[in-house]
This record gives sequence, structure tokens and C-alpha cells, in this order.
Amino acid sequence: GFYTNSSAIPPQLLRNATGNPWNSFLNFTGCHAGKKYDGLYMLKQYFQHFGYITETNLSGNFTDDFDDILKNAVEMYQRNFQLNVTGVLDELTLKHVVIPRCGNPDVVNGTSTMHSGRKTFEVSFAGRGQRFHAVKH
Amino acid sequence: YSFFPGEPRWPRNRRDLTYAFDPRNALTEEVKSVFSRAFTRWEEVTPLTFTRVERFSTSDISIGFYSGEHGDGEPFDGPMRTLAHAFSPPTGHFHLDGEENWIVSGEGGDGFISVSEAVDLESVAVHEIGHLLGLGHSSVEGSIMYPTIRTGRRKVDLTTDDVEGVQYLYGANPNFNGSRSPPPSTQQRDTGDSGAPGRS
Repeated sequence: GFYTNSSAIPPQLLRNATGNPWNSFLNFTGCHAGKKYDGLYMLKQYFQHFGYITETNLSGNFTDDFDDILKNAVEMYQRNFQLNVTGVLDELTLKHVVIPRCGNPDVVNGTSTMHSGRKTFEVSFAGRGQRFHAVKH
Repeated sequence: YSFFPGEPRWPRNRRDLTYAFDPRNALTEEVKSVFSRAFTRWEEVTPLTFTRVERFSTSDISIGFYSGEHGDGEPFDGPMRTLAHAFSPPTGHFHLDGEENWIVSGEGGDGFISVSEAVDLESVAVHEIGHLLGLGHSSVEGSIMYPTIRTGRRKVDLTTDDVEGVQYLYGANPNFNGSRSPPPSTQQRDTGDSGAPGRS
């Protein structure tokens, strides 16, 4: 529905709002690699949807094991969102995970696209006898 | 800022782009005007122009609200979670989840709306247009191209990161003087309670 402002939303609709189903992921707070957690396969599906787990990994047939594939996905997610890279499903990471978002992936073909900014700067070192010239992308 | 792999963009001979709405949605003028404002934000900083046309099938950019599976293999998932998606140039498909509660008021710049069960339509539109132009997601929190949007939040002003990204692809609007019109003061968007800042 479309509403001119939030006060135009029928109270009944607000009362009936079930919230964001992703909030159930918050139950995984503290989960870490090497263990098995009921329902963890759904979080793997989430990470696959946004590119953090490639289609070739397990072909979507996920288990509830907190395996290396999930750990790598969590670490890449934490890097993309500038969180502490721990590989653990800490509270801050999961609070990011459950925020509504764009459906476009963050990772394409296993490569994160979120850090490919082209802020180019040059650094020159004019040392004695040798000259180093670097361009950083 | 980032780009799609291969840095696709609209070709040089297509700087004046058209957009149209799926007639099956029967959107009101008020809703359509939200998209007009969103396009203007990108128009101000690039040489691109965006013109609304009626012919959905032949427009450069096609906009529609859909629920669940809608033919592109990326089904929507109901309220919250994923809100919209858009394709890289020159595909021009811009799809929004029809099951969200969309706020369409158009006053001011960034700010808050007072409920967390609704999403500001213009905020999502500005983001998705970035994808239509070739921008990927940005890790710069606060940028338009950051992947998430907190419910109850209105975020429509392009940041330096967004402008640099799109100007890398298309160059600057000759009339762009390097500073966008100052965002209206961050304000309470509604007179409700405390202005829920979102879920997180």
C-alpha cells in the first residue's frame, strides 16, 4: 500500500504487522564455526542470495553445520559492512543482517563488489639513485 | 562506490533516457511523482536526463510493483526483508515489492518517519536508480548505494561517494557546481511519538 505519511497507515495494519521474518536470525547470536545449530541452513540461504555463498557451493543443499563456507561468508559480510571481522555471528553482525535491504547481491561470482571504488592516488618516492612510482586503486 | 562487473553503463548516444510505469499497477500521480524526484537527484549531477513516457514496452527504464515471483527469477519475499531490485545498464528493469507499506510523502531531505513498519519509497527509488545507471553497492555507510535501509528512515540525498561513482561513469552535469542543494534539516517527519529510528 501507499501512504502519504506514517500516520495515514491504518492502525489495524500496524497492529497486525508481524515484523521482519529475518529477525529470527538474531537467535543465532554467538554461533561460531565447528558447531551445528537448528535452522542455520536458512542463514546460508540468505548469504547465498546476496552472493556471499556461490551457487556452486553445495548447490543450495545446505546443512545446519557452521562450516568453513559459512564462516567465509560471514567474514566477507563483515568486511563489506566494515564490522569486526571475526567469522562469528556476533550481535552487531546479525543486527546488520536483519535490516531490510536491496535485493541486488553484494558479491558477484565470489568477488565482493563493495570495495572497488576508484579513488586513485599516486605516491612517488624520489630516493637516492632509484625512483619508485606507485598507483593505488 | 562500486560498479557491476565489466562496468556496464548507458552508451554515449543514450543520455536522454525515458521511463514508464507498468500500467497494471495503476499508480497515482502522487506515487509517480516520487520517482520523478528520485530521478532528478541523479539528473542534477550527471549529463543524463530522464523523461516519463506512457509506453511501458518501449521505454528505456520500466518500473513496476510486484509480489512474489514476477518473471525474472528473483521473487519478492513479502513485507520487509528485500524491498526492491534493479538491473544493470542497459536493461532498465526496476522492480519493487508490492507487499511493503510505502510512504510517498515528498517533503524535505533525509530524516525519519515515525513507524518502523513502513519504508520511504523515494529512498528506495534513489538507490535503485543508482543500479540502473551502473552503480553497485557501496560499503560507505550513509551513502545512497549502501545496501540496507533502516525502516523508519528517509535517505534521499546523494553523498560524495555516490556522486563520484556516477560521475566516473558519465561525467558531471555541466551545471553541477560540485555541491548539491543543501539537504533540508533533518527533522521529525511526522508528529507521532519519538520517531522510531528503525529496527536496529
